[in-house]
Amino acid sequence: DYIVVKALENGVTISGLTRGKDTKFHHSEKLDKGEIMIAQFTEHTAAMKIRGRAVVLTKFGSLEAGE
Amino acid sequence: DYIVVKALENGVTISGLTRGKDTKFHHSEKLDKGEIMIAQFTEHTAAMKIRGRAVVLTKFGSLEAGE
Amino acid sequence: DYIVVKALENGVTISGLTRGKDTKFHHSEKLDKGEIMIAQFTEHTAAMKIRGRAVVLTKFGSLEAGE
Amino acid sequence: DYIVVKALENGVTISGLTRGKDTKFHHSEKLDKGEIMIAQFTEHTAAMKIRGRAVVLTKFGSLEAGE
Amino acid sequence: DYIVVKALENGVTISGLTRGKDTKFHHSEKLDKGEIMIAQFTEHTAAMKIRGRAVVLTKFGSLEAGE
Amino acid sequence: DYIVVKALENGVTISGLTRGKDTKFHHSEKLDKGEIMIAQFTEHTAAMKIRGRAVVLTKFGSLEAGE
Amino acid sequence: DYIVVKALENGVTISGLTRGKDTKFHHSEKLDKGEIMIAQFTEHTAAMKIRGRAVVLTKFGSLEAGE
Amino acid sequence: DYIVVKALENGVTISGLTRGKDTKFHHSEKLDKGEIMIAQFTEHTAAMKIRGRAVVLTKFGSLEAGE
Amino acid sequence: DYIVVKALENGVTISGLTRGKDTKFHHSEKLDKGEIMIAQFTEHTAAMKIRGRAVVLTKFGSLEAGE
Amino acid sequence: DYIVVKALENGVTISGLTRGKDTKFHHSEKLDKGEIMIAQFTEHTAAMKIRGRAVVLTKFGSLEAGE
Amino acid sequence: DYIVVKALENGVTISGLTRGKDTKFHHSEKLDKGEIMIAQFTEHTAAMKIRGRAVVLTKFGSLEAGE
Ligand SMILES: N[C@@H](Cc1c[nH]c2ccccc12)C(=O)O
Ligand SMILES: N[C@@H](Cc1c[nH]c2ccccc12)C(=O)O
Ligand SMILES: N[C@@H](Cc1c[nH]c2ccccc12)C(=O)O
Ligand SMILES: N[C@@H](Cc1c[nH]c2ccccc12)C(=O)O
Ligand SMILES: N[C@@H](Cc1c[nH]c2ccccc12)C(=O)O
Ligand SMILES: N[C@@H](Cc1c[nH]c2ccccc12)C(=O)O
Ligand SMILES: N[C@@H](Cc1c[nH]c2ccccc12)C(=O)O
Ligand SMILES: N[C@@H](Cc1c[nH]c2ccccc12)C(=O)O
Ligand SMILES: N[C@@H](Cc1c[nH]c2ccccc12)C(=O)O
Ligand SMILES: N[C@@H](Cc1c[nH]c2ccccc12)C(=O)O
Ligand SMILES: N[C@@H](Cc1c[nH]c2ccccc12)C(=O)O
Repeated sequence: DYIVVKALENGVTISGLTRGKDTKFHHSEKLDKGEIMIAQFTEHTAAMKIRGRAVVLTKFGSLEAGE
Repeated sequence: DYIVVKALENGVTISGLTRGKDTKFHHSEKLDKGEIMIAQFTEHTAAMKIRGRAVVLTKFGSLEAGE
Repeated sequence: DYIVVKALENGVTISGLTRGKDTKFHHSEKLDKGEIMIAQFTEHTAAMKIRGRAVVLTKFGSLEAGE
Repeated sequence: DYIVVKALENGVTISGLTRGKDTKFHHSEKLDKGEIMIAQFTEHTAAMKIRGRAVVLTKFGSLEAGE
Repeated sequence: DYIVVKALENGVTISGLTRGKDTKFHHSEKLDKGEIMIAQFTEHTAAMKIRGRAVVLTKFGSLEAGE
Repeated sequence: DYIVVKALENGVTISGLTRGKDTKFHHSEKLDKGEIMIAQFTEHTAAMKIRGRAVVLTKFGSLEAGE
Repeated sequence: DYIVVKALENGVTISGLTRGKDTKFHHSEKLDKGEIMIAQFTEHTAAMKIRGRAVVLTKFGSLEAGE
Repeated sequence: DYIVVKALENGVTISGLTRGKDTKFHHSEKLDKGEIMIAQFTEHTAAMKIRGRAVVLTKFGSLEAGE
Repeated sequence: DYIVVKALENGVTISGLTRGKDTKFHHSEKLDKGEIMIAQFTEHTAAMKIRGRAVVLTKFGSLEAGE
Repeated sequence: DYIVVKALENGVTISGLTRGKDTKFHHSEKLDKGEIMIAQFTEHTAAMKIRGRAVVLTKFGSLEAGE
Repeated sequence: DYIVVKALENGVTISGLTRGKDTKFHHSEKLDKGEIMIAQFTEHTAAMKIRGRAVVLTKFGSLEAGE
């Protein structure tokens, strides 16, 4: 299982939230406009949070993040 | 298995309910307007609750939370 | 396997019934109007019961609970 | 594997029949009009019986119980 | 794997045939008109036989038992 | 894996052929007109033979046995 | 995995070829007109041969054997 | 996984090629016109070769062998 | 997983490339016009190369080899 | 699971991000215009980042990287 | 999982990149015009790179490599 994020502006972040009893950010990857990140769910990543204007592709279709 | 939540206003929360004999909240993640969270079911999360105005995507399609 | 419940009024409950020889309620989660709960079947939950006016999504489609 | 039952009148019952050499009822859950039960097949439930007016959803589609 | 049987008259029976070298009936469940039974294949049930007027749903579609 | 047989006349038989080096009949179930049998392939049944007028449902669709 | 053979004339045969280094016939089942045989691939049957006029159903569709 | 071959003339052959470091023919089955052979890939058969005029059915559809 | 090759001219070859650190040809099978070869990926075959005019069927559809 | 990247200009990079507690780049492959890279998620690659003008194919469809 | 490459000119290369901490080329297979290569992902091949004019088939469809 992975998701795809394409930044529509600079400074978009895709953050990984820890798996386990605690839930906190373990990494935030910054994307510049036009850059694409493809990120899996893993042993360490049980949730993700996307901030900034971006296209987000998941198994449920395409969605735009941002105001 | 994961779900996708896009906040349509500030202060949307997506809460994880514990797996096991007891059912209580282990974490509530706050989302600002436009932010997107993608959250898996895990060893610690057997149910989720979404409050506030948000788009919720599951394998059964798209649904809007909120009054 | 999970189901999705969206409350259409306050006081909707989604109750988990125990897995095993005995069948009794182990937890009832109250939902206010507009709130959405996504609940898995688990080691402890072999059946669920929904009361009150709500939209219920399962792999068989959408159904409305309530009179 | 689960089925979905929505009661169309009070007093609908969904009974679980035991798995194993013997076949007998281990539990009968009463549903009031409008209530929805979602029940899995389990280690203890190898068959189910529905009585009273109800909508029954299975992988083969929707069917109405009752005269 | 399960099948669904809805009785269209009183006295419909769904019988389980034993798994193993021998083939004999281990249980016959009587259904009254309108009642619905959902029965799995199990460690003890390798075949089923339906007698009387009933709707029978399997993965191959719907079929009516009875003369 | 199972097949479905509906007898269109009395005296229809569905016979199970043994699994293993030898191939012989281990059981022949007689069906009267209108009766439906649903039979799995099992540890003891590697092939089946249907004689008499009957509707036979398999994963390849519906077929009529008989002259 | 199984195939379905319906004899369109008397004397149709469905033969099982052995699995392993050697390939020879271990059993030939004769079918009379209208009879239907459903045969699995097994530990002992790695190939099958059909002779005579018959309808043969496999996962690739329907085909007629015979001149 | 199996393939289906129907001979359109006498003398069609379906040959099995060995699995392992070496590749050689371990068996060639002759088919007369109208005969149908259904052959699996096995521990001993990693490839097959068909010569003569025949219909060959695989998961990629139907194809005719022969000049 | 297998592929299907039908030679459209004499002298078509389908070569197996070794699995492992090294990549070299372990076998080249010659096909005459009209002959069909069905070849699996195996413990020893991690890639295949087809030369000469031929129809090649894979899970991605049909393709013609040759100039 | 793999993705496909086709460079639409020189200097496109596809970077692998490490799997585990830390997230950093372990390799960046440069692609010249027209070159195609097909890259799997692996024990060492839990996320990928694409920079420069390129076509990116994932299970969610086709997307163009770059401003 | 495999991909298919058909060379549209001489000198097309399909290179295998190593699996593991390091990423380097372990083999480059040259294809002449019209030749087809079908290559799996393996224990040693975690990514592939295609250079020169070629048709490349993957689970995401068909794509042309080259300027
Ligand atoms: N640490 C949590 C992360 C998480 C997953 N899904 C969630 C839903 C809500 C809140 C937190 C989460 C867990 O492993 O389960
Ligand atoms: N603690 C419960 C959480 C839960 C899952 N599904 C439910 C349905 C209703 C009530 C509680 C639940 C469990 O592990 O099963
Ligand atoms: N305790 C029961 C719960 C149950 C599941 N499905 C049912 C159907 C009917 C009645 C009870 C049930 C069990 O584990 O099986
Ligand atoms: N005790 C039976 C219950 C059952 C399942 N399917 C049936 C069909 C007919 C009669 C009984 C059954 C069993 O485990 O197999
Ligand atoms: N006892 C038989 C029951 C059975 C299954 N499929 C059949 C078909 C025909 C006759 C009997 C059967 C068995 O386990 O195999
Ligand atoms: N005893 C045989 C039964 C069988 C299965 N498929 C067949 C096809 C042809 C002849 C016999 C069979 C076996 O286990 O394999
Ligand atoms: N004994 C052979 C039977 C066989 C299967 N597929 C074949 C194709 C061709 C010739 C023989 C066969 C085997 O186990 O592999
Ligand atoms: N002995 C070979 C047979 C084979 C399978 N696929 C092939 C493709 C080409 C040449 C030979 C083969 C093997 O086990 O791998
Ligand atoms: N020996 C290589 C064969 C191979 C598979 N896919 C490839 C792609 C390119 C080059 C070689 C290959 C391996 O096992 O991985
Ligand atoms: N090292 C991280 C890489 C990662 C995967 N998905 C992510 C989403 C966001 C941030 C980092 C990641 C991990 O193994 O989980
Ligand atoms: N050696 C790397 C190869 C690789 C796979 N996917 C990648 C994406 C980007 C860069 C390198 C790679 C690995 O095993 O993971």
